[in-house]
Amino acid sequence: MFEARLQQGALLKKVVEAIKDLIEDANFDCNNSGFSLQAMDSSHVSLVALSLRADGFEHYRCDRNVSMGMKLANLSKILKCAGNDDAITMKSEDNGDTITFMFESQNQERLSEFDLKLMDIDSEHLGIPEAEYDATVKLPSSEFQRIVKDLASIGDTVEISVTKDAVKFGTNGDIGSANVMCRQNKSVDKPEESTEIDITEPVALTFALRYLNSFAKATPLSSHVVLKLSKDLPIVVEYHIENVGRLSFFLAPKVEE
Amino acid sequence: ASAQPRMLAFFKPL
Repeated sequence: MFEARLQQGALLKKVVEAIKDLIEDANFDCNNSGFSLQAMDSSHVSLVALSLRADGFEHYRCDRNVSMGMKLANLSKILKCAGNDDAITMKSEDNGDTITFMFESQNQERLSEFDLKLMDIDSEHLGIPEAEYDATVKLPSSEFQRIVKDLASIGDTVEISVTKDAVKFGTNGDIGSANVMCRQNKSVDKPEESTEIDITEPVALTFALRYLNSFAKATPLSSHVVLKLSKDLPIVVEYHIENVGRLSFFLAPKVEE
Repeated sequence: ASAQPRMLAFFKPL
């Protein structure tokens, strides 16, 4: 059987809220090392990879590898019934056709159980090679969310350019243009506001703002977002979930025709 | 005009 208890159930709620508009349905894969998901959006333009480590759960048991297909909209409906301070336990029997979500309030006075029917979902796993990136930028996730939202009101695409001192986001549209620059700032007194740049090669790539805005729905998961860029490779937009794992999004740069 | 490549152009099925 599979059984996993997450004291901070809100994390699971936030993960599902972050991906449910991008991905319709997905297989959640459980094995000894943890709970993971990999899925593409319906147009196969972007990829989501979630990984929650077994040791990030207060209790984790997985007797055999299981793949549980779920419709994200339905999973979201159920997780919305969990309180933000609830602990969430997921349970499924081997070869079972449902997964049970148990919500426990902090004072343990309220216990609720919801069963979600599992589905058979065809999905192919893609191999994501380990890569050294030309530039890695770590910036406050709320800042990134604000930038991609603001720029989307001007244009459809953003050019992200990284030099050793700053990262620049620029767009053009019918009404005009916009540029936002964030300087490197390894602020020690306010680490949550720091912007850190690690670069081997300056890089400038153009991405669809629509997808970056969708990725930014993961903002509540982490104080910072990490952007990894290399020429002609998909950008990685990564949210680290403290002590538990990470949620990563991939999007290829636009190419001139 | 610019085009949006798909993920399969970069990552191969396992």
